[in-house]
Amino acid sequence: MPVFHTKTIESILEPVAQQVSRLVILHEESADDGDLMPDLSKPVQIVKSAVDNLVNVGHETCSTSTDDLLRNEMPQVLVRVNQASALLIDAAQMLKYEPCSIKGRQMLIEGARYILQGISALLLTFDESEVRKIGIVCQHVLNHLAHVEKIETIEQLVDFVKVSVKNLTPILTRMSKEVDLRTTELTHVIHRQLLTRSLEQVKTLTPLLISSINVYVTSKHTGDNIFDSIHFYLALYIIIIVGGHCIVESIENRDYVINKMSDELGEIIRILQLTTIDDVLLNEFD
Amino acid sequence: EQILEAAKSITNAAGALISAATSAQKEIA
Repeated sequence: MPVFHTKTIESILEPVAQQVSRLVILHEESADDGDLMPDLSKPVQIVKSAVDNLVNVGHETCSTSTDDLLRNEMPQVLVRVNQASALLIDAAQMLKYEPCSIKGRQMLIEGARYILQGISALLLTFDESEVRKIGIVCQHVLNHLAHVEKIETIEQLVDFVKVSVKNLTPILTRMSKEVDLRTTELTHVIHRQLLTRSLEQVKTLTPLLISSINVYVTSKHTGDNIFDSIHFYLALYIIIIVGGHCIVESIENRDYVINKMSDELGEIIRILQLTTIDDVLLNEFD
Repeated sequence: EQILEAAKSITNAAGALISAATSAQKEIA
């Protein structure tokens, strides 16, 4: 099971995570040997400059973002990264004057660990925000589906087709593109498979959605016209015996497509938010 | 994204720092 849930996070954290582990092992092996540590002032300064840059970029991201959660969480994470950087500076300072200092080495390890944890928290915060953006696009599609159930007349259907071509199609294309892209980013095979399956379902159901509304509206329209043109009781007889079945079937068909699409979109939103394989397995089990 | 690049710079820099610290210890070991 992969440790990191996206390839980007994995590529950024995995190498340094391994190096931190190696540093810990070496420290444990040579804890009592009194090894001399080289002057780490320069590499520590480079870390500090990189952290300063991240703090600037992070605050800039917060100021331009409309995501309240990101704006709230990001500054706290930046403080953690800054504190880790300060700890590394202190460690380097201590080791410069006392190259054998065990405490200096412990501070170095702690600083490296905190950097790793801080960057991990930062990447997760940022990633969750990116996921929320995709979720919003999915929610737009869901909102459009809610309108579909209200279509009763040919005029409303014509309006919907006009609006759907104008609004729904681009949103669906965008959603499909973003979910596809996200799928390639995920490290968990099960997450990828579930997302792909649900997205394919939505793509398959989209053309059926328009046709199912079309059939429903046409059936209903035919029924209404009969009421207008012939005797009420005769019309009722035709509707019940001949047309009633068609209308009920068309409603069921329309509702099935809408519900299925809504379920799949809900599933996409749910899977997008998962970060560990356990979540999926647990939910599948439930 | 700028933030990912900035995060990568830090892990690269931290990697170089740890490398400097561990290579010295390895030599001694």
